[in-house]
Amino acid sequence: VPAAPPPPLGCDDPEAEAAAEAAVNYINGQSHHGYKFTVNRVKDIRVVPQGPNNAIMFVDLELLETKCPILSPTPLENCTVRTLAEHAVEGDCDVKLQKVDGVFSVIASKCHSHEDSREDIRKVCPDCPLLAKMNNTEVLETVSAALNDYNSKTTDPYLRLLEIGRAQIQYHPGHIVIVEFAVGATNCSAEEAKANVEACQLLPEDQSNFGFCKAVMVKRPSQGLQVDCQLYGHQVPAPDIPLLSWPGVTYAHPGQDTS
Amino acid sequence: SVTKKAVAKVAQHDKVPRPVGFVPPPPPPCPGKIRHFDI
Repeated sequence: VPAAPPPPLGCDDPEAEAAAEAAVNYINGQSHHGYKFTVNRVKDIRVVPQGPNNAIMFVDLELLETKCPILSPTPLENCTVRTLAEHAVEGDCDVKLQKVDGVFSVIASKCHSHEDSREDIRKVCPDCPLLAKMNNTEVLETVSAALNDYNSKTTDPYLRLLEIGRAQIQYHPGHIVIVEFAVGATNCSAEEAKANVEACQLLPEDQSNFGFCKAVMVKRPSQGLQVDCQLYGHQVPAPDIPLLSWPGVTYAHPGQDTS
Repeated sequence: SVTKKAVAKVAQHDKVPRPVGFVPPPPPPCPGKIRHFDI
């Protein structure tokens, strides 16, 4: 009597969890923008045996954005998941993997991400700041002011903007702009940059030093700007991040540096 | 000699009638558990 087909793999089975982990590590490894994502749920999984110790797996994953920038060296398991009230971003990925002798390799993946609906956020937190568009004028002005402020006070190398990670604007109570952006160290000191900022270029890949900044601009009830930047130090391999940011994001003064 | 063991008779109304060979359905394999929060 032919052997009965193996029971379908459950989405919480250890093998499904291992496949999901391999898939999300691949997705984060391939991404050059934004933040790291983590698995919130394995929505579906299908296994197509290819022979002894060889199978193709189709995994449907529900992901959530973490607070770790994609360039951060922090291990994914140490990355905090952004809560709903912080305007979570969710991802959906369909990943095709092959498992040969217990080793997973990703053959293809297709993902898309989107911010949670404003209505959902309002349900859990009526006054929480919502995500603003990347090319919002207030956002661009806050990023420019924050980077200028940091560069004017630092003894570190002069930092250039790589991309804006996210931005939120709170209109009540007060008027507050919150921005997060990725930066890269240049071959200039802050002093040298004052003399000739055009000469300040990102360090070459074998010396690259990326970092991340968070800034809060309070406009009302009183003016105030707080900036906090953290450089990661040199990491290998440094992904080839384009100098400017996301396609479609325009700056207050296109083509002009933020200094 | 074989003696019949006295076994308390289960009250008929406690027993749920089940068809012969009834096998409880396995838990649905997917979707899996939610690890952080439902979105």
